[in-house]
Amino acid sequence: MKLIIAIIKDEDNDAVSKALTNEKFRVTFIASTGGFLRSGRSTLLIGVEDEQVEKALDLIRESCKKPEKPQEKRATIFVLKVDKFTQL
Amino acid sequence: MKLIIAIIKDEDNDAVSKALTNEKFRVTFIASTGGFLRSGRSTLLIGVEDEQVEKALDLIRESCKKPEKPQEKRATIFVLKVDKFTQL
Amino acid sequence: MKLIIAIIKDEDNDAVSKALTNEKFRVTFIASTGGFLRSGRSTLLIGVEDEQVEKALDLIRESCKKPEKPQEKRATIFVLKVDKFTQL
Ligand SMILES: Nc1ncnc2c1ncn2[C@@H]1O[C@@H]2COP(=O)(O)O[C@H]3[C@@H](O)[C@H](n4cnc5c(N)ncnc54)O[C@@H]3COP(=O)(O)O[C@H]2[C@H]1O
Ligand SMILES: Nc1ncnc2c1ncn2[C@@H]1O[C@@H]2COP(=O)(O)O[C@H]3[C@@H](O)[C@H](n4cnc5c(N)ncnc54)O[C@@H]3COP(=O)(O)O[C@H]2[C@H]1O
Ligand SMILES: Nc1ncnc2c1ncn2[C@@H]1O[C@@H]2COP(=O)(O)O[C@H]3[C@@H](O)[C@H](n4cnc5c(N)ncnc54)O[C@@H]3COP(=O)(O)O[C@H]2[C@H]1O
Repeated sequence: MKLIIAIIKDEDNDAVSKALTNEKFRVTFIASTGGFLRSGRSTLLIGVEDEQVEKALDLIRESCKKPEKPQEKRATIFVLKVDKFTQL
Repeated sequence: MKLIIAIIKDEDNDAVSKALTNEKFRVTFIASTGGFLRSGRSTLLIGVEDEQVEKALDLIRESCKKPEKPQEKRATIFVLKVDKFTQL
Repeated sequence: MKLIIAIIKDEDNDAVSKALTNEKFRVTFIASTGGFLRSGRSTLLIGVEDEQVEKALDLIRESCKKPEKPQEKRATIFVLKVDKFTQL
């Protein structure tokens, strides 16, 4: 199990949420703010099996709009190893 | 030190917060939204000593209400190894 | 790449944000609440190169106001190893 932490623009929330849940991915959305431009961003927590990481990242890349400014990216992604995953 | 990331229903916030802080656990609450049902969830950050993980999970399990829908769980839990913990 | 998760008081947000972004650090802010005092806290996600961790922590320590209550700290810090970092 890996935990993907993905930071996307608020405007991409609906498209990304649909793309991930349609493919049976589980995701939790957290409202957040970019430190530099102070604009609305969403931080997504997505717990996936190790071999599903690339598929989840492809779905995020394809469902985010191409950013207008040249130096901005669609999404910032951290993948973390999970020591233990459980549902109570 | 381990970092527990626990996703619970908003309605369980007060009971879980009391249960954890009464037992001297430290916890930070983050408002969040489930990707599928779009309902209110809380993401808890709980930094604990390695040998305290199971006790914290027991407290969460016992203080969350039993979900109504059969496929829903009380809490979704990710336990991450912490490389460094400090307070400035 | 390491992921710093820093929990600070809301009142220190502006000073910490300026200090980090002036030094070219990237940071995402998440509104949160302390479990015990129920007061406003911010959870910062700061992805940094391994050798930049200490510099980021120094900037946070120097830009937070000294807490009034003796047992309260300026910031609570978790540093996590990152398995994979990418921007899409
Ligand atoms: N200190 C700085 N000096 C000069 N330029 C800076 C800068 N910090 C950010 N930028 C630029 O401004 C854009 C928006 O940054 P912001 O912090 O508002 O919003 C950021 C932030 O919320 C998050 N982010 C990016 N890298 C991060 C990291 N290493 N750690 C945590 N959050 C990150 O993703 C959003 C989009 O980042 P992206 O790289 O696409 O685009 C960034 C980047 O091109
Ligand atoms: N691996 C993971 N990574 C990140 N967050 C996770 C996660 N697993 C669960 N969560 C979080 O916990 C909430 C409850 O999940 P649970 O599995 O009990 O209950 C879930 C599950 O039974 C079902 N579900 C979720 N996603 C689904 C999907 N893509 N397809 C079908 N059913 C789904 O709907 C219920 C509510 O889901 P919702 O997304 O609103 O809310 C989810 C989500 O916020
Ligand atoms: N291991 C950890 N995991 C996750 N989050 C953590 C954490 N350690 C600290 N935090 C976060 O940092 C805030 C400040 O913690 P600090 O230790 O400076 O200052 C704390 C501490 O001196 C004391 N405190 C916290 N929990 C306690 C408890 N269960 N019993 C007794 N005192 C507690 O009250 C102050 C305010 O706590 P509050 O919960 O409102 O707010 C906490 C919490 O949001």
